[in-house]
Formats: sequence, C-alpha cells, structure tokens
Amino acid sequence: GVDCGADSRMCCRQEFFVDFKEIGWEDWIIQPEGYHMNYCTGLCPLHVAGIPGLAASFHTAVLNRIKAASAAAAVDSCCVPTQRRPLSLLYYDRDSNIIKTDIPDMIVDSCGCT
Amino acid sequence: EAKGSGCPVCGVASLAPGAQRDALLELAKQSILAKLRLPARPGVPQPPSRGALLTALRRMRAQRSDPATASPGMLRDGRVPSRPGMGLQEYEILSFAESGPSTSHRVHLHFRFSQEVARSTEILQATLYLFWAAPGAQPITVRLLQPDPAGPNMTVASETRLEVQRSGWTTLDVGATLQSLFGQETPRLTVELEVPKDWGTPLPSNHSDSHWPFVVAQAQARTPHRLHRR
Repeated sequence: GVDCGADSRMCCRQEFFVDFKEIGWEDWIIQPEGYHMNYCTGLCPLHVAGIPGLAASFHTAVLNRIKAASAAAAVDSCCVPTQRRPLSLLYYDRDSNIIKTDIPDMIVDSCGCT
Repeated sequence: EAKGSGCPVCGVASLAPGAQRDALLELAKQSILAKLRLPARPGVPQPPSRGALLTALRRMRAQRSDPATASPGMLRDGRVPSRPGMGLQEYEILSFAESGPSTSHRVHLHFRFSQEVARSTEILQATLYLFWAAPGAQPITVRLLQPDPAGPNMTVASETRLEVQRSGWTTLDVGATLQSLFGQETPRLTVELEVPKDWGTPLPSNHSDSHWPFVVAQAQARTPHRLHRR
C-alpha cells in the first residue's frame, strides 16, 4: 500500500492519529494513549483498478496500458482498506470495572483499489 | 460519493482543514463508542486503590501461569471454558467488590456489571477471589445471591462451605451464576459470607486494603443470531 503525501491524488492511506487527551477521554481509557484512525482516500482510475496500492512492476504497467486502451465497461473502482488490525483498549466502564477488549478491524494498515 | 452516503469520511474531504479535523475527531469518538456498544462515554471513574489493582493483576497472572497451584482452597466445578470463538470480540473484566449491608458474622459484597457488556456478551469463565485475613482455621459459608424475579428478595444461586485453614487467597468459580445474571435487568452479583457468631469478619478491614475481593471474568461477544429462511 501507499501512504498519502502532501499532494497525493491516487489511492493511498491517510494517517490520522486521535490523541485521547485531546478529546478529553484520557480519564476513562487507560490504554492506549490514542487511536490511529487512518483512512483510504484518492483516485482509482480504471487502469489501476483491482491492484492493491500502486504496483510498480513492468508486468503491471503493461497490464495497465492494456486496461486503459480497452476502457471496456467504465466501471467505478474505489480506494478501500486492504489490510486492517484490531484496536486493543483497556478502559473503565460506568461501574468503574476495568475492561480489556480487542475491537477487530479498527486500524487501517494499507489501502488499494477495488 | 455523494455527501452523507454510506462512506463516513467522503464528505470530510471537502471541508476546510480545521473543520475537517473536528469532523474526523467526532467520527473517531462515534466509531469507538459504537464498537464498545456505549451510548456515550462513561462518567469519571472511581478507580480502585493502586494496591488493590496491583494485587489483583498479580493474582490474575499467577492464576493464568499455573492454575493448579495458584492458591489454596481452589474451587472449580470442573467446567472448561468453551473455546473462545474465532473472530468474536472478547472481553476481560475486572470488578472490585462494593460493601453491602453487613453484621459481625455476615458480610455482603456487591459486584456490578454494565448492561452494555452484559447484553452483548456471554460469559466464558468467571472467578471470585477472596482473601481471608483470619490467621487460624475458620469455617466460612459463601453464598452467591441473585435477585428473585418474582419479588424484591434475593435467592441463593449457590452455597459453598469452606474450612479455611490459614490466611490467604481462595478462588471460587462464579461463571454459571454470572452467566445467568447477565441475562437479567440489573447484572449485579451479590456474595454473602457467613461465619459462626463471635468469630469476627473473615475479610480485610476496609475497601482500600490491597487484598480487597474482586471478580475476573472472560466474556465474548454473543454470536449474532442468523435467521435461515427457506
């Protein structure tokens, strides 16, 4: 996958860190100190459709040229997460019990075009 | 995609940078609360004393590393927790006792659990940890009470008689009782400890003591009911 730069236009992963102190949640969330709420953004033109991230191999470049030339049914392709992992939280519930849980698929590690 | 469609961050890209950050922070809050099944963030917690928390964590680690010798008076009904479901969200809950109405020879302890967790999970295993402060041998009856659906009283869910030989930790399996409580309106476990008259309370003197009773429960998200239609 590709991480977004300042002027990325193609499909990439935009990092976004939420510091629990900044939103006033540090009193009830014991660990971690924040949440990497990364998200996928950017264009998925037809000739890169179906390739997670931006593949750079020669074979893919040729494939892309063929796709662009054929421009068959111009279907949409979306920039979506291709790899995600859980968010482990240790927090106080409203009865001040201490709860540890792993919320699946909460952190996006990489993006790609459908 | 059109703003407000199924894609939560799409509409954000068109906002001004400052507003964009606020919108994303709000989205992060909603996302975490939704996954924890909380309607709103909990109020400011009353954390347990540091000593009680450290002692509980040490006991949990000791129990996990060598359950056979973790503590005298180990009581289990021999149940093996059902294998945690693959991919279902799992929870580990540590709940410290609240003191209930007590006399010189009868002590009540309450363990509260939030409805959000109780409604959306099923108990895999739950263990009550009790520390006996009395130095010598002592007969103790431990009763697990639960609200009587038919009225205001409590019914005895289980009763265990212990002959405690010396001061130290004892554990009691409370999984079945907690599982049935999780199906009720107020998931609250009440433990009654009774000793013969004039024997004096078997527990540490007060709440801040680092040997205060606690319950450790492992739970997992209830499997979503799948309806099959033919």
